[in-house]
Amino acid sequence: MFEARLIQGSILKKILDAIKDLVTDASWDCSPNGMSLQAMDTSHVSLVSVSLNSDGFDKYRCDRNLTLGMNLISLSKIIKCAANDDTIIIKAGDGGDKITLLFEAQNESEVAEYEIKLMNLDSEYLGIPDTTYNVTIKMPSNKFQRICRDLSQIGDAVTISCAKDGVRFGAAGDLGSGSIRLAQTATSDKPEDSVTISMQEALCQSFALKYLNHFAKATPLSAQVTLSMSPDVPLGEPLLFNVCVVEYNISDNDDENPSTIGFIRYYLAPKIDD
Amino acid sequence: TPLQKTLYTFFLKS
Repeated sequence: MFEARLIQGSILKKILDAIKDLVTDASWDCSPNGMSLQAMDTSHVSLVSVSLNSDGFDKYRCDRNLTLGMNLISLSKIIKCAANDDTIIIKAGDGGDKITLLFEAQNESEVAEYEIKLMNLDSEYLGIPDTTYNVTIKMPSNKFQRICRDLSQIGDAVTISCAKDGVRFGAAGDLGSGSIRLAQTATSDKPEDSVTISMQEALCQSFALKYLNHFAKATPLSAQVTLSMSPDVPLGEPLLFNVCVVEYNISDNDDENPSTIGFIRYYLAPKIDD
Repeated sequence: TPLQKTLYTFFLKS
């Protein structure tokens, strides 16, 4: 028996909006610790990992580990039927071939019930090494979204150059070139507006904007985004780990005491000069 | 044009 109740159903809507255009079929792994999902896009260039802790739910019961494989487009269509302020309840029986979604209106006078068919997915599961990244940039998520969108007008790839005092996002294409430079901010009253750079060495790497624009769909989940990267190592060195990790924390919207209840992490392989 | 790497280069298939 599995049952998870989320008063802020809008969080699930935002999560689906953030992943459904990147991966179509994926499995939710449900355990007593929470719900998680990991899937690659069809070209195997990016991977999305979502985690929601059990204590982020208002009620959570998971008697045994379950894998709920489903089409995310279908799930998204059904989740869209919930109002933003609805409570969403996910229920699954043991060994069933479907899950039930209940949407409770705030005044509890209306309950909508939907069922979605489950799929048996033979998904490829990649082991993500526990790695330390040399460069971490924290910045406002809406600024990151804007930069990726604007630079897509110029070229297919963004080159991220990071030094201690700031980070530069640049793109070049047939029409010309463009760049945006962000300086690290002094400690401010508004942490959500701050740009923080933590680094061991300077870095310059290129990534496909098509994917970063997909990742930026998670912007409504979090005011800040964290980019983690490591620099290239010369040829002949042991295998480098220079994927870019774009991370959004998932918080509950408790204004007085917000707490992190999970995350979305996107991993993106770099573009490398031949 | 730069080559697009895939994640198989970085992550272990498990």
